[in-house]
Amino acid sequence: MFEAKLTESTTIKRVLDAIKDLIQQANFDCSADGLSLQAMDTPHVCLTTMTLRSQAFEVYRCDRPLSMGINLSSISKILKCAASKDSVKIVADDEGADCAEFIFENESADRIAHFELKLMDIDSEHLSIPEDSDYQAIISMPSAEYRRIFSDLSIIGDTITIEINKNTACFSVEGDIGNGSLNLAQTDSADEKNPVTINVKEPVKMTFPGKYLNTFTKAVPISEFVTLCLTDGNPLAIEFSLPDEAGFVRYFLAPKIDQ
Amino acid sequence: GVQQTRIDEFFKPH
Repeated sequence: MFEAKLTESTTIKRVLDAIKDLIQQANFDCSADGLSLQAMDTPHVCLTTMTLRSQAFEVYRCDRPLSMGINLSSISKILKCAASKDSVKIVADDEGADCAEFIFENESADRIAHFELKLMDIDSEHLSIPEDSDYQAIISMPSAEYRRIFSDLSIIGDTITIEINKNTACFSVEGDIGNGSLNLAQTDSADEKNPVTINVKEPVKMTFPGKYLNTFTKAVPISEFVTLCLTDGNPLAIEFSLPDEAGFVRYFLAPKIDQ
Repeated sequence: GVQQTRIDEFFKPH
């Protein structure tokens, strides 16, 4: 038996909004620790991972591990039927269930909606992400700043270079109409309301596709801050963490490399 | 020129 109840639908709605433009379908792996998934986009440029830890749920029961193959567009359609303050309960049989049940209940518990989502058999490749990567540079910034930088730059072109030196990050773009760049310095005071922190072991300069950096802005409502981790010649890791360590959405983006 | 790499060139299957 798998049973998981979120107090408010907002949490799962935001997480799905952050991944559904990149992934069409994925296996939601349920274990005693929580709900997680990982999937590549169709061109295999980006790997998206998501975890909702068991503590994110008001009720969480997973008697044995199960994998639910879900079409992201379908689950999003069903979750549109939940008001943001409605609770969401997901129920599935752990013995080869062919559907999962979604129950939405309003705050006064006098309106209860039931939906069934058909599950799919998805044959997906699980990739090994190196743990505790020793990144050359880590930058943390308010997620609203992330959105502004990459929505602005990706309008100019799709080749965005991130260069991080001591205390400064430079984001630049080259496009058909021209080019642009933006420098972001580490904020001086720890009391600053919207801090930018930059940790550099070694300066790094890498190029990434702007279209993806812009797509990741869909995760901005999840988290007040975002962390970007870079190592020369390796994928960029971007993390949006849910409050109270309830989980995260992480993107790993393959770089553009000068051949 | 600059070429886009693929994520599965970096992370291998289990």
